[in-house]
Amino acid sequence: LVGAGGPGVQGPRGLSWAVRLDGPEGKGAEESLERRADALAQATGLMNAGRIGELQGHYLLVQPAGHRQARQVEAVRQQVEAVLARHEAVRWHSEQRLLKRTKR
Amino acid sequence: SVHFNDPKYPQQWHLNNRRSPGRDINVTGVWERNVTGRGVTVVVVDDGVEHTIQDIAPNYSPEGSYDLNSNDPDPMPHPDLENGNHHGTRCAGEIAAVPNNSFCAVGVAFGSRIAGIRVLDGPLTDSMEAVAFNKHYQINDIYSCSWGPDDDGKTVDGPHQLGKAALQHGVIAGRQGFGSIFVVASGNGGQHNDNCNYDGYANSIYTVTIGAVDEEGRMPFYAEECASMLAVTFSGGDKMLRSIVTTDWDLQKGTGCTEGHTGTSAAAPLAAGMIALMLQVRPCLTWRDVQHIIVFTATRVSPSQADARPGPAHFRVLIPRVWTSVPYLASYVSPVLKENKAIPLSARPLEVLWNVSRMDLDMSGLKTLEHVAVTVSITHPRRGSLEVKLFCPSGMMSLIGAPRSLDSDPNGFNDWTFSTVRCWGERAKGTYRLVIRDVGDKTSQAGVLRQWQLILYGSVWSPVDIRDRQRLLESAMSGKYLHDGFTLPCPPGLNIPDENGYTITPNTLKTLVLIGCFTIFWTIYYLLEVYLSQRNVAFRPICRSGPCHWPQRSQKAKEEGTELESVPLCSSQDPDGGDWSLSQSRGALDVPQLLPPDLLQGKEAQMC
Repeated sequence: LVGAGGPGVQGPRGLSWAVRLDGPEGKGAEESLERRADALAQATGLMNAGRIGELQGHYLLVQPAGHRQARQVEAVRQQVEAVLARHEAVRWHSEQRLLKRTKR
Repeated sequence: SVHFNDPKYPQQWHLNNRRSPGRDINVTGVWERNVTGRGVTVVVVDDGVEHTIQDIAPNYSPEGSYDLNSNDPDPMPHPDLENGNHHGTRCAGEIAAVPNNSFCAVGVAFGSRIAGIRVLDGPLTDSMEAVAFNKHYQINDIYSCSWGPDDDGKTVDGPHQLGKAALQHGVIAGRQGFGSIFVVASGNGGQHNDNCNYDGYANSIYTVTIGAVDEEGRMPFYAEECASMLAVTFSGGDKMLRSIVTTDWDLQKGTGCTEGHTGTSAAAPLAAGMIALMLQVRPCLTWRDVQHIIVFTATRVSPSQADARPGPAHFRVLIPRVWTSVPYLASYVSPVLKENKAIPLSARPLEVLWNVSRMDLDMSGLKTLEHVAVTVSITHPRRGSLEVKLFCPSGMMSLIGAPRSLDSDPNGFNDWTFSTVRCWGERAKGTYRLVIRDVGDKTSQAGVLRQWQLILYGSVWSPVDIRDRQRLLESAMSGKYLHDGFTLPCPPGLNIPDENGYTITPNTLKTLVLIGCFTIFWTIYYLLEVYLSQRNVAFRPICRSGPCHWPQRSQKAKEEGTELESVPLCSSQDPDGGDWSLSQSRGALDVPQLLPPDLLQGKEAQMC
């Protein structure tokens, strides 16, 4: 499900955040980071959609599926941003926005 | 001497131009020497690849492929309303269309394997780009990307944080540590007065930025000049000029073959194919070796177009035979230079300088330049009115930010990185000059250069080392090494594991869940049946007082093997005082039914 959503989660059109987590390196680092990502997802009310490709420590947190009013979406956004901003394990985070790319 | 029975091969002028000899990529001689891209995998990152089509199927690499739009391993394009998702298939055909199958056309590297990553047919995010750039990066050697931000003359965009990280990770860890090769098409918005220095993929030092020239070696109407473009190769031009003939999809209006592939989209896959040929000759070329070979061997095709320089592929792809790897990448980053200087509205430009001393470069050992990048923050009420030039210490000028009449964005530039390859090979030490001119309406508000930062990339090679290497290439370009078996040894790559195992697709997951549910249901049903049947029989009063009459077993039950579990829980006692129990074998339990009457005598004391 890495990076693209899956059943039960919002697709790229829903709210999603990429986060970079601080964590140990070496053996067992991946499991430790995965646990941190799960914990962070729980703290933010999002779902951990897994590591972003091959980028160690980078995870995609996505909003669970379901329709929400615009006002609720904004509230969720603010709430998540606040949690991510003050979470000690989060080195960097960025809400995922749609990119416009064209064939040339 | 190369002949193919593919019906459109004679029209593939980019491979063998009979009308204008020399105006092709000169690849047939390489094929004659069995250099066809064998052992190399090129992946087309696009709207999918129709891998079942005859020209693609034999070379298709399912291992290198993925569909990020549907999240499954099959990058088959989906028909859309505009009959538009043929793009990736056309690019794939240019690279690796199978020859001699009487179907359509021939690919530049027809011996290579071709994979597809479908990512452009749906909403795209930074994280998806990051996944695409590293997908199967121990299988895929070259990533061919014929897309990018809008070439509308007003967009400033490029890879975001994750995309940048993925490109960097790809050149470090991809291809067993030799580095993934990212080929990007750029400069497709000439008619909108665009410039590819506003395309972050083109500016990236990790990409091979490719533009287009037409059959006559001229800049097509759609082409852009830009300082970060490494080279150009052939594509279509004006209406009177031929486009690229290649494989097409056969869905919707497609026929499996097209004569109308054009734009820089058509040029970049040709470069990807040529790089595949290079990698067959020397698989251990690093991503920087590939860039160096292009820079050192490309030739100018038009005096009026400083950046248009495709070279004779014939020799270029054989250069790797004598190519030893370039030294490690060295870099220098200046401090963030806070200026807060107004950009004059007069003809006089704003000039700022930064001197890079020998001591500054001692730390990294950087001596000669490759990419030079400048990150700027400028406020301006109309961004398109700015013209940004960078002068390297030698005096070489690069127009790194051309004015764009359509770009009226009022936000200026916020840490935007421009880059140039025009100073490649020059001495890094010296004074760099950034010149910013406002070419717009003189009545508007003046812009302000807030800050800038100079980033130099290069190596420990001295100018003398570069000249030596150029001399070696010149001798190789003479054809000296064509006929002998001269090859340099290749070091083994690193053992870098590809992704974390197999990712289960939603469909597989659903199937597994269904099977799991069915199994659980059947287990519960089965246990319940056993439990109820045992309880019914075990508590029959008749068993307590008299001989135990076993319930009649149906033939069906016997056949199904359910008989054992449905026998009554009897505690049997033989005349000798020994106990019978259910722990004994099914054969033992069958004894009362199967033994002849005489042997049954004395066994009637069996008690429930």
